[in-house]
Amino acid sequence: TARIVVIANQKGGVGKTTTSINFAASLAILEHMVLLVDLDPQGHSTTGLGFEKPNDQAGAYALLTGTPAEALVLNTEIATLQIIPAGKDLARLEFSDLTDESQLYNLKNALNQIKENYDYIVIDSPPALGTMTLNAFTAADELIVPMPCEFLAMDGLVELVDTLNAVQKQSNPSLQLGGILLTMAEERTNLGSAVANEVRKSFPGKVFKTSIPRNIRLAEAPSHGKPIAFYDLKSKGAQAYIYFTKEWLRRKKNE
Amino acid sequence: TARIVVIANQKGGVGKTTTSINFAASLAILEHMVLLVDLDPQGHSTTGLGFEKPNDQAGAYALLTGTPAEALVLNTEIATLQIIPAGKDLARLEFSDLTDESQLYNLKNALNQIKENYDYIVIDSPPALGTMTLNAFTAADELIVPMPCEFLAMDGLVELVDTLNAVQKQSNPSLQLGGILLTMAEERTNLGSAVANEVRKSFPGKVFKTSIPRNIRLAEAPSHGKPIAFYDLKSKGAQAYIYFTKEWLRRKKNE
Ligand SMILES: Nc1ncnc2c1ncn2[C@@H]1O[C@H](COP(=O)(O)OP(=O)(O)OP(=O)(O)O)[C@@H](O)[C@H]1O
Ligand SMILES: Nc1ncnc2c1ncn2[C@@H]1O[C@H](COP(=O)(O)OP(=O)(O)OP(=O)(O)O)[C@@H](O)[C@H]1O
Ligand SMILES: [Mg+2]
Ligand SMILES: [Mg+2]
Repeated sequence: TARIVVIANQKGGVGKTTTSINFAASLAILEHMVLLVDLDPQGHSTTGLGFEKPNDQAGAYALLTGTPAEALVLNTEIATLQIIPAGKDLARLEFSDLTDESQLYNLKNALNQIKENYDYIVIDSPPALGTMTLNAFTAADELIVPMPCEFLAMDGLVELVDTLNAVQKQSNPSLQLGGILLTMAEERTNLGSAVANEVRKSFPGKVFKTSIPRNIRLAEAPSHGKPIAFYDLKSKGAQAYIYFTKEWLRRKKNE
Repeated sequence: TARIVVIANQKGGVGKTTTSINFAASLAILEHMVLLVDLDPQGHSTTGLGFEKPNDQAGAYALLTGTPAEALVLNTEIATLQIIPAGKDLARLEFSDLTDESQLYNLKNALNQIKENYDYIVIDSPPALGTMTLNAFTAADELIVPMPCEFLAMDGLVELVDTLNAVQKQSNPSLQLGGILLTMAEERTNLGSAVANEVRKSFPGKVFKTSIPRNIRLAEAPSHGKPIAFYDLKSKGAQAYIYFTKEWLRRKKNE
């Protein structure tokens, strides 16, 4: 049955979508069966792979409101990668009253029907700790946190970990912190290496050895609707995501 | 009475906070009386100026729930700049039922009491088109949209403009698009100049001539709790925000 991984960080623009697309694509290229679920009303995993954003009759909105998952899955160019896209209607499902726990299990229940069809399910989340992200935390086995080596991005880690702990106590005891992935890494700057060291100290053993360098090809690939490996395989960005994926798979084997 | 400017873009990590802090600080340095309102539960305008994030008894949460604004304003190092900070409690005020218009006027009503005390009020908003951002749109005279020259950031502009139009029809007919500020600009890359040209074509006359270059000092300044002008006045980042502020003031004079 599939291992479900949520890519999350409430800080905006840290590389959640870029990581979701390229981690899912790299797993698929390494011949695992993968489903990418876009849970962000911005729908950037959707457009980043060249899909139209759905209305409320399809995609993630339909998934969370009871349409069987199997009817919502779309094929991509990669035989072993499928996607459930997202559109702006998804924002209508954000509830402010987060104490109403019943709303937090919609995704978990929906994915239970199709978990058998995949090795891995990767979930892209919006820049907030609201209903979509909490649904993803409740459904997932593991959380991966993309983080640029910047001060403001580090500020939110405490709250993200508090949310992880709260979900473990409430709705999903088996959710684990898979690790922190340093993105847009420019460790050669003082700020970059200072932040990287701070994060490695605060989360010993939890920062992936592979970091993703800043690489313009990663920012270009979504405009072509392709994962980086299909846009420019030789680029530093593509190679970094493949290394990261292999490091992640090795860690899973050793656990 | 103060002109109220909201800095918004639902795309994450585009420079909303960096622009809010440094535009407000530059206006204050040019001897205008300025209030910066942090309306993002992440509280990054708050920490970026060296303040603690408040609980629900102070700051923006208290402002939106009825405490008089004058009691919530804090002084900064700059005599002509004051701030109303934000903390995570603010997220409790995000309502999913956005058709309930009564919730959209809380900020406008709260700021009406203190507008006379300032020349400009600058509002930082979260990466979403939810209740906080709609409150800011309802209270504001003008919207400034920070935008990096990246494909995914361009994708959200249509929805942002749709929201602007909806607010103009519903809760604030006088809200104008002040302009688009190109941030983290690396126009020497093909992607950068392609996106910049596309945006200038789609929004004729609305893209500010000054763009903010990518400059590591801008990412360092918040870790020192200071606006860039007080951290490194000679840096490209500080100079760009002062040029931008002067361009904006000239535009206001000529309108
Ligand atoms: N390693 C990288 N090098 C260069 N550009 C990158 C890199 N990673 C991401 N980007 C670009 O930076 C921007 C932000 O990345 P992305 O959209 O993936 O972040 P996000 O966390 O998903 O944002 P949001 O919070 O809006 O969902 C995008 O334009 C993306 O193309
Ligand atoms: N011109 C620039 N040059 C270099 N770094 C920048 C620049 N502008 C912003 N940054 C850095 O990029 C990151 C994103 O900027 P910022 O936090 O201001 O964006 P935001 O839109 O407010 O993000 P969010 O969507 O999370 O509120 C921050 O770490 C900031 O320090
Ligand atoms: Mg994203
Ligand atoms: Mg911000």
